[in-house]
Amino acid sequence: KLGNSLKKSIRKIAGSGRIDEEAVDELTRDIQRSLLKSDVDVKLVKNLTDQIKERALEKKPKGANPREHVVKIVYEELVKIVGEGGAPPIESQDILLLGLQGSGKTTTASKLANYFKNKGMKVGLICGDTYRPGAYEQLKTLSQKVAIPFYGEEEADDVVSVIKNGLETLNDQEIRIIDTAGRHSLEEELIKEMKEIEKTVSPENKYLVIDASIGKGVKEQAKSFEKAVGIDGVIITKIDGTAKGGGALTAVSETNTKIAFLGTGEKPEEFEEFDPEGFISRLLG
Amino acid sequence: VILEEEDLEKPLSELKLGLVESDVDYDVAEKIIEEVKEELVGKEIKWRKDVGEIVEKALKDALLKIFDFQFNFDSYIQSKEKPINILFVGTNGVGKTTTIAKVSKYLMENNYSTVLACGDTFRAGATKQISEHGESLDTKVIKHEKGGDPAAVIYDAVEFAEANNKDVVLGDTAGRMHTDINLMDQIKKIKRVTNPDLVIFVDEAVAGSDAVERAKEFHKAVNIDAVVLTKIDADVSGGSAISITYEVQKPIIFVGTGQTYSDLKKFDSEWFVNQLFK
Ligand SMILES: Nc1nc2c(ncn2[C@@H]2O[C@H](COP(=O)(O)OP(=O)(O)OP(=O)(O)O)[C@@H](O)[C@H]2O)c(=O)[nH]1
Ligand SMILES: Nc1nc2c(ncn2[C@@H]2O[C@H](COP(=O)(O)OP(=O)(O)OP(=O)(O)O)[C@@H](O)[C@H]2O)c(=O)[nH]1
Ligand SMILES: [Mg+2]
Ligand SMILES: [Mg+2]
Repeated sequence: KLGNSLKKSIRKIAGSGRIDEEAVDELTRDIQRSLLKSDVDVKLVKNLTDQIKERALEKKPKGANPREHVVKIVYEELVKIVGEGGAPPIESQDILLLGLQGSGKTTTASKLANYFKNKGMKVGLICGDTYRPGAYEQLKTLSQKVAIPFYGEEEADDVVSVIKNGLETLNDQEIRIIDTAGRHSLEEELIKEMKEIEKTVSPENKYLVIDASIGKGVKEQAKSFEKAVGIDGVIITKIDGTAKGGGALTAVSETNTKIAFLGTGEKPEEFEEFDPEGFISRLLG
Repeated sequence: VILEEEDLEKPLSELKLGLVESDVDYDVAEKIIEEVKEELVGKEIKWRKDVGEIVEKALKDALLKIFDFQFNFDSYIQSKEKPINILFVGTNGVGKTTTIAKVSKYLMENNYSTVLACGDTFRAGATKQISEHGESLDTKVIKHEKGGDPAAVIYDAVEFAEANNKDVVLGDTAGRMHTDINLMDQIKKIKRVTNPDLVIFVDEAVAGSDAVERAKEFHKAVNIDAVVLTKIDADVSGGSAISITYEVQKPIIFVGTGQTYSDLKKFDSEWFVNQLFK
């Protein structure tokens, strides 16, 4: 489960037959570097490796192989932060997709709709982005691709009224997914708009859509989205690149939620329910 | 007083952590700090208590040196034979299309005429997006059928520019992951066929250490000439500017400071490095 760079330092621990402080020090340094390179927040990395070191040097369970003991600890401590998968229940709900510019919301909206459709639900997509040139066309085309009913108003600029009309028009759908324009914490007008949208829709689930390559700025973003409207889950996109998604750990700890899905490409089927194992071993490089 | 390694350990490791916390890639931060250390070890200073200040100044100078290039975009555009063909590349969602619209506006304000080439023949709404920009800017957009050959669109745009005395062709391409072999082959082919005068790599300031990886891969594939770093208006420290520049050793010519046409500024490395030390 651990990447190649950590396997070497793990072997050093196993080789000594017992767990010595120097080997554990070297291992935690290697873990720190891997996690920092994966964009995990510095404080989180420090707390995590302190925990790992403390537990690794405790008396290990009788008969346990030292190497497996330490690997198990590293894994458990990461799962504590990452959490288990948080896929939504398969039932009637309105879902709002929020996030930074270009994070993958519109693409994810159509993937999520397709996901529910494959589970037998009736789903509708609403274009709640009245800013971006071509946003209407983009979501409309994606909706057609997965044969999902779509509502949008191409020339409109009152996003709240578009969304109201969409909810009304698609009221025979069990699940309605609303795509919104990209925004970040310093864009006051857009944050204000997001609050108005949230009040209008009162969605069961608000997902923060985050690019796997996001850096340290994720902390501020997650905090401000959480503070503005409250987040119910995180969706990580573009994990098919080389980015490890370390920013996701910060996002879930700032919003106190779980990772619901992973986007693994541009096609509708490139979408998976979050599973901690693969994610963590990737994180450890 | 001669500076020894032990005198430098603590201030250097604190600065390294500072760089990493500002989103500079871990390995790049390590290399830069290592170079600063080599520069300072054995150096003679007046008072040992000044070590912290001296180390910080040395790091500032090292960072400024990373951004020291001779390339001037404005003089390049002015002196280069027209039409100039500029290709924009990068991963998904970083801001290529929006940047092209902004660069077009910038050039038009400097009395150059532009042609936008919709080389993204893949993504839903791509043609519509760039066409709307072309309409708002009142500049020509060349587009083909969806699924068409991106190289052919850009080629047509250059032909159009030559026939109509247009100054600059701005070629958009679809976002692509540097890990996708087929798409990286495609971008290599697009470059080979359309023979751009400049290849501009677009990346976002909100990205963490992955910015280095993708800059490296795109540079290997198509030999980048310059970089545009977008979204610096978001709450970011912009360490990726350092990582990318250190890695590909090419200038950042513009930064994106928002979503409208006027949100394009020249990259000011002095201002940027000073920001980092605040
Ligand atoms: N490789 C890859 N590309 C993705 C993934 N998700 C989205 N994309 C691409 O990322 C780019 C941006 O996606 P969009 O859906 O337009 O992003 P957005 O958040 O709606 O952007 P704004 O509305 O401008 O804020 C597009 O090129 C998508 O095809 C993914 O999981 N993997
Ligand atoms: N805040 C901010 N947003 C930006 C900036 N540059 C681009 N954007 C936004 O980022 C999003 C993506 O921009 P695009 O121009 O579609 O990005 P792209 O690289 O062409 O995307 P693909 O073609 O899908 O790969 C849009 O919502 C833009 O408005 C910037 O400098 N600041
Ligand atoms: Mg969108
Ligand atoms: Mg584009």
